Amino acid sequence: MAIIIAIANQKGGVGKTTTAVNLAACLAASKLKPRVLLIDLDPQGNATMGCGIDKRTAKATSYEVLLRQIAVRDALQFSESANIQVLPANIDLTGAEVALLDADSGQHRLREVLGQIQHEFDYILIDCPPSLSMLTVNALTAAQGVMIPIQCEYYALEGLSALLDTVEKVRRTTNPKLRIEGLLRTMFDPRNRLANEVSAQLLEHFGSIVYKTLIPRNVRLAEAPSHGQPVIGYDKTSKGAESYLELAKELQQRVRKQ
Amino acid sequence: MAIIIAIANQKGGVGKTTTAVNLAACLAASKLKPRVLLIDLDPQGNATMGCGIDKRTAKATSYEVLLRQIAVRDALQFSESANIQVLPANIDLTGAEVALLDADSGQHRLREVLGQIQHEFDYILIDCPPSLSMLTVNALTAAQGVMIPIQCEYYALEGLSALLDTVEKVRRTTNPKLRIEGLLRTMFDPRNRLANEVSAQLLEHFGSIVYKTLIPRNVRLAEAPSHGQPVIGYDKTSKGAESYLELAKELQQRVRKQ
Ligand SMILES: Nc1ncnc2c1ncn2[C@@H]1O[C@H](COP(=O)(O)OP(=O)(O)OP(=O)(O)O)[C@@H](O)[C@H]1O
Ligand SMILES: Nc1ncnc2c1ncn2[C@@H]1O[C@H](COP(=O)(O)OP(=O)(O)OP(=O)(O)O)[C@@H](O)[C@H]1O
Ligand SMILES: [Mg+2]
Ligand SMILES: [Mg+2]
Repeated sequence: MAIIIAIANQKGGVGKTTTAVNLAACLAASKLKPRVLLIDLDPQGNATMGCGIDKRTAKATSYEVLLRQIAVRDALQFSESANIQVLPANIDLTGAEVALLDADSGQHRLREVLGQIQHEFDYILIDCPPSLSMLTVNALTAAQGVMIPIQCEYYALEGLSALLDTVEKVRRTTNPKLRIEGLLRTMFDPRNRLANEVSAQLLEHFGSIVYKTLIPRNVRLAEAPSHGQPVIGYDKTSKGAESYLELAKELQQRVRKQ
Repeated sequence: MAIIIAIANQKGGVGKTTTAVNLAACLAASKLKPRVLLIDLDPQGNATMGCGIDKRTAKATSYEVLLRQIAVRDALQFSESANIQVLPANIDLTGAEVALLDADSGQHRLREVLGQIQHEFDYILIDCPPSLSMLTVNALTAAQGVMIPIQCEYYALEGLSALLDTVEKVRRTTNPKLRIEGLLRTMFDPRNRLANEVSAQLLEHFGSIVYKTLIPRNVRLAEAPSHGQPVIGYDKTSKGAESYLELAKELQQRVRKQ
């Protein structure tokens, strides 16, 4: 039975996609070679492009799958560079928001879809858009846990309570098993006083829910997507690659304990 | 007659709010002391908090104004720290997306609202959420120009065409006068090869539409919002303050020529 994790935060630019792509690739590269599926649920289609799959030529995307126009198996593409399966997305996905709002129990759609294929994977990661809309609610309804990438800055910290309220609402309504998998500090610059202050506040409030792994600001993470590769393919020796390999280990240890 | 500018980009975390708050404050502080209104159209309510206004206690926000429950004049609050008027926002605004989709010509709602007060201001800036949804379409329909903050990185550049398509669509349907006011390079780090490559591509494609003013990465810009202040109030001598004062000048020169 697959472990399904939504990677969500309505605050923009906190490293959701960078985490989804690189964690997926690092999990797939780990010792036991688990089978990994990455679902792109953001109309920007960044996770799709970051894995080297062209969102503009994809014949089928998460849009058609969510609206039951195409079977999910027929929409999956294999990413050579990340060695994972990907359900691609592009701008058409914007149309799914409205369609699912009007549908009966539209928030369950992704969970229904994953029900058909989850036995074929060990990990399923879902990259969410920067909003608390129907697409993110679909991801939270389908997932067992939510990983929250967070930049250690004021606006990102300020928005955390709204996200936690939404998680709680989904737990009460469509997905009682949903738990917070962890808070991941991203783009962390230890020389920066603000970052250290915010990090200390997170540790105080959330304790062990905060991953020990800290993702540093590392330009190789920003360069890799322009080559359609995860950072372990682009520059394996970089601090960015090391930190995501460490995160994959920490996640696998946490999951074993649950 | 006010100059109305939407500050938009569906890519998250590119500096939309930082630009909206600091440009508004720098315009208000300029020689002729123009009257400035900042509209927060993002349910995150970051621009509201960045101006020192508490979004949680605001009695009226852009949500009630867009749904015609409260007159816009009754919802405006004065920001002491930025010396501007603000139409605040908070998480309730998420509800406006759905309500405006169902309303007749819901995309014109903000333009109707601004019609009542635009003669009282010289500049009206609109901070948009990280999506191409109904709220952003409202801003583009109400505005004369759109300012596009862009980080010089791959995913931000990649998403530009989708934003320009939306601008073109709004120009063809609800707002024929909408023009691209300019592209603003934000969080720019000149030591970073990727940033220089992307910047060169922007200048090649867009020429003089790209603002000469470059906003550098400067930690004072990230610290200021936690004090509810624009950077010219928090640290007037910082590179962040200097660059937004420069942008305000460049904008005023451009506007005069039009
Ligand atoms: N640790 C890091 N070091 C340096 N750059 C990073 C890091 N993580 C992400 N980036 C870069 O920062 C930008 C924002 O990251 P990313 O796009 O992954 O965030 P996001 O939360 O998915 O954004 P959105 O809200 O638009 O979906 C991207 O250009 C990315 O390449
Ligand atoms: N030039 C800069 N230098 C350093 N930090 C910056 C700069 N501009 C913005 N920031 C910080 O980067 C983060 C992202 O900026 P901001 O929130 O303004 O972007 P946004 O586009 O409004 O994000 P969203 O898509 O969530 O609305 C914030 O924490 C902000 O304080
Ligand atoms: Mg993303
Ligand atoms: Mg913002």
